[in-house]
Amino acid sequence: TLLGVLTTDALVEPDVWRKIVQIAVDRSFNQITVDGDTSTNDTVIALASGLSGSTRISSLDRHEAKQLQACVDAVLQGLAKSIAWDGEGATCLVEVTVTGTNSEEAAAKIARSVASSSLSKAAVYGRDPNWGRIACSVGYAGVPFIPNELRISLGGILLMDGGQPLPFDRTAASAYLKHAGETHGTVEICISVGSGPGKGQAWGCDLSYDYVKINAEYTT
Amino acid sequence: VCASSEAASNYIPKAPILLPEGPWEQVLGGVTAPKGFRAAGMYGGLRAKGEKPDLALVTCDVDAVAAGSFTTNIVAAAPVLYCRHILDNFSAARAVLINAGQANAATGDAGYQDVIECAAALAKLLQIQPEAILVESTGVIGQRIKKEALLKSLPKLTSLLSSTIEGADSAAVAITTTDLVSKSVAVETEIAGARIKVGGMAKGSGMIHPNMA
Repeated sequence: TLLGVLTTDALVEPDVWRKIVQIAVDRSFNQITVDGDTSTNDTVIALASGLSGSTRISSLDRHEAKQLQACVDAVLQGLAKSIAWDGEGATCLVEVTVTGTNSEEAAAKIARSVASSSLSKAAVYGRDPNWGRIACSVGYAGVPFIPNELRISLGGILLMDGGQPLPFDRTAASAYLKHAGETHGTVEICISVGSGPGKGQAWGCDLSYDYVKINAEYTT
Repeated sequence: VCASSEAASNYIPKAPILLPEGPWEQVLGGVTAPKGFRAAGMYGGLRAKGEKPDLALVTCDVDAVAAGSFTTNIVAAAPVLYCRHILDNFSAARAVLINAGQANAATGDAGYQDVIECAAALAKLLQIQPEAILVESTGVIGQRIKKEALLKSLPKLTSLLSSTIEGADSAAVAITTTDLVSKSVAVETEIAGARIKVGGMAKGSGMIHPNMA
């Protein structure tokens, strides 16, 4: 279950605040996954005291609203990433960045599809630079794209470009994954599916034996 | 019962917070960093095992503009139904009460009544309207809140409320379940010449695939 409480002393109108919070939730908590199970209890409550003495923010179109939006996005993304980092049994955080779609939503959808893939997650735990599983989870995300424009890199190592698998240093790519696992660091997967302006991110973690152990012992 | 908020905040380590870069700076304090907020966390005897803090409270000294985002799981827990109802009808809130140990999900009408009773008891202690209180629960699904333990703990919990970093940290620990680390962060920035802060805390480790609206 994900629970969150957000506070601010910015002065903001209720309808604007509710929109800012939902947009930020969509860009953060709704973009993480550990095990694919949506809880009965996921809740984020956000309170704005208005005590900072700032100008009242009464429209989403105002520059001040965009500034507040960016701050709320940052705080929730920071927290969201720490949840994925702390996923049950996880040895590393997996950050998936997708570019080249026609919209932010489409990119976010692909990114989450990759972060959610049990096979990709297991491959990361196995320190296997398995571009095939990543490509597969891009393909079933539900966002149309031209396969020949697919590009995949892992920690800066290009694995696929123009829809074609590339020769790459498998030992180095595996070492990258191993190092991330040993240091509880971050594995970065970058994907491009075209030349559109859309960009989105999602965060997950690897899938280890411990995940099963923890949840086999945690009874309902 | 933890003797102090400092003891509660040290129960588990803090998570590394991977904050994106931008025109803000990270500051200490979590949910208590912005002006007007206090927080506390304590062990209230709700957890099945161990004595890690399991009750948290965040309050605002004034009516705060309130927003919420909730699971879209149709089998939503009682506190989710309660909060959605409150936020459908009111735009301000003063407190968020959170328990770990029991999710109070799939508990039917009795579970919903538990939420109402907990909110009413806290409202009386804080001398505010029950509608100004929002509730979050996490833990084992299918179990109602250990209500007697919770109600008995409320006077102590309210007495621990603090605007300090320790207050925020203890609350961040008290909301955790299988989490190995607590998650708390705050940033400060300037908007139209005024310094504003945004703080937050979260918990989550398993059953994580949010789809909130």
